[in-house]
Amino acid sequence: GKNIDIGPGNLKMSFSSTSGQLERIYNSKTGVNVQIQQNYLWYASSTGDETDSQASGAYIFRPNDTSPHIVSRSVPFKVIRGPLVDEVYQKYSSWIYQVTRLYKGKDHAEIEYTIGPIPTGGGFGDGTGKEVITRITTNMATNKEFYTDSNGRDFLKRVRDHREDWPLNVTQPVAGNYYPLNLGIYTKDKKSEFSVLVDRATGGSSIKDGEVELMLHRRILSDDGRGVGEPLDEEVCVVENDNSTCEGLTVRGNYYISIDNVGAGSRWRRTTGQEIYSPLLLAFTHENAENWKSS
Amino acid sequence: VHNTFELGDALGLAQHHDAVSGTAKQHTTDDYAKRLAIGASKAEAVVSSSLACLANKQSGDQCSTLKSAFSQVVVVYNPLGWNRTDIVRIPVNEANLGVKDSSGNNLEVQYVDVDDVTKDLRKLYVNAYLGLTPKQAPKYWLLFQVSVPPLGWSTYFISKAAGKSTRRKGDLSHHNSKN
Repeated sequence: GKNIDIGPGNLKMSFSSTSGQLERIYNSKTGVNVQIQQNYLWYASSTGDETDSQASGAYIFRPNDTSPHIVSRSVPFKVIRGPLVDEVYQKYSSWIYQVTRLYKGKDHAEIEYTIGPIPTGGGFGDGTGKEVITRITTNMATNKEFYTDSNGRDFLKRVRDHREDWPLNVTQPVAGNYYPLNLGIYTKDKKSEFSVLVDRATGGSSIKDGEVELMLHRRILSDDGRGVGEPLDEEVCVVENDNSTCEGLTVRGNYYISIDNVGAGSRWRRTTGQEIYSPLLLAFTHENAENWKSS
Repeated sequence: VHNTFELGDALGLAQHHDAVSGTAKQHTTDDYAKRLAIGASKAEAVVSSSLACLANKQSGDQCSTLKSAFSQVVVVYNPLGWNRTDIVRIPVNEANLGVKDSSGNNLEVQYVDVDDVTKDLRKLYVNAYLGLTPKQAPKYWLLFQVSVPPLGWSTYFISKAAGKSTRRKGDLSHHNSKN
């Protein structure tokens, strides 16, 4: 019944041993301690309605309603500990898998997600296009404000349901608050900052105070009529013995989370953002170690 | 006869905004995938023949077979302007390898089993895009910590460790720091 704490360094993550869910993240060096939950959910893609025929598609994000569907409240998980990395493996469903890694000497967590193939139809789905997000919920009082990068450069303040330059009439409470992410997103309150960096361009938002969500994968059955002329429903096909079997795409990627004292997160976001974009490069050869000349 | 030009061309095409964002039609996406697969296949041949020349051997699978006479040399390059200490992970088939730095110091290493989801993904995509049935998937990730100067490189040597492996079974990950 106790929680399971992982992390070989200053940063620790605490998981519920009963639900398998993340419950707390804290840094013993900085003293930052945040209650946190993380989960996977999906928005049902709109196919158009009486007021607006616009469907969700490759270019347009338009969910059917404002509340996404949760994938799983309880997660089977496995913990692996070692001198260099602690890992938590979580299987949210048959099509969502996650590994959380805390490395020695790093004050952030790396989360590797594997999502897909998203079930949509063909006998094993429900005929609904799905747009899959991860949502991270903290106990921070963020006052409708969050920050996203501007094309990989400065983080700009975003205010939910508000634009600085003109009176905004909100017709899409979720999609209307989504912003493009190239580097990341963060929120803060009077004590702490909570930052998420991404390894690829995606969309993200903070739909409620204390929350951050990232759009990670989409599989949609309608075309949005904006150019491509096809639903965003790509498949990968395997041919064996002249038989072809196809399934939806699977995505795998990483995002990185950090907690810092307020004002201290920008250094982490800048340096780690560069390190994600420019990783160490490895080259291999075979040689007798004594003969090897690094030149 | 081998070159990496086709992979370069395919990667160039895949920078189109439709390729990046998923707004290409399916037949165009199929074409991207086909070109990438052909390019990757030819580049793989370049790497294999280069390794065979460097190791003065004609064996096709250099990376998975570490001979005692040779070390696997790993050069780590840091493209950024500050010192970096990081943990690298390399797929291997054996759990009795040791890692030394360029001064001959033994490093602490950790093995992590390659999980089934990763193995299945590899099998699916290698089959779909290269038309190959993959050989045995790597069993483990070998992890060790590297330190690299700004805009510079460090060299590490992986070789079979002397003595019996200390790899343990169970949910704990495995390490053989004594080696």
